[in-house]
Amino acid sequence: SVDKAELCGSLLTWLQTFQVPPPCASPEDLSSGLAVAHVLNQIDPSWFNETWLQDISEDPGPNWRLKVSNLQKILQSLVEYSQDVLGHPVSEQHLPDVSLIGEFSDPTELGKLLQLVLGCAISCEKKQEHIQRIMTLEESVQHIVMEAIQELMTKDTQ
Amino acid sequence: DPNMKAGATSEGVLANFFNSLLSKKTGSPG
Repeated sequence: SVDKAELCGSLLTWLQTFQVPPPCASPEDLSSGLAVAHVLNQIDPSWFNETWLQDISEDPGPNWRLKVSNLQKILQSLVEYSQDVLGHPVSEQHLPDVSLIGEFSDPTELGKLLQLVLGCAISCEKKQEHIQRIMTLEESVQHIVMEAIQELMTKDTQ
Repeated sequence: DPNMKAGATSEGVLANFFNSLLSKKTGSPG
């Protein structure tokens, strides 16, 4: 299967193409969930809407419990979106341990979270825009993104 | 040049994969 820590690096590169206001250059930047929430708001603003976005704590600072709370809300919405909008329930092995992301910025678990965000981007109504943007990335990054999508598809059909 | 050939093949694989995703129905990644 795809090395999730390596995947994290490539998906960080992809995430930066969204140009969201919160910084998203490192796993530490993403540990509050704020940047991921803004990316999801761009992916599908009707589901991950402004009201939903406002429920994500703007500045959890060093308080890892607040970060984990943000990440739990994001993961729950991602799971519901996959199930209810995309018709693809998230299988258990793809669920990240958000406490490890909030407390330690764990790249392996973050890679799993970003893989789910990727799954939404390439299946949502605006998927054409997102896929075409992926195709402008460096070839090595595209390869890892492709493997991550294939892994999601393979596990989905099992 | 074998390197160029490998690069072209790799590019082709990526293009095929992402183009096939583009042609799939929305909401059906698999």
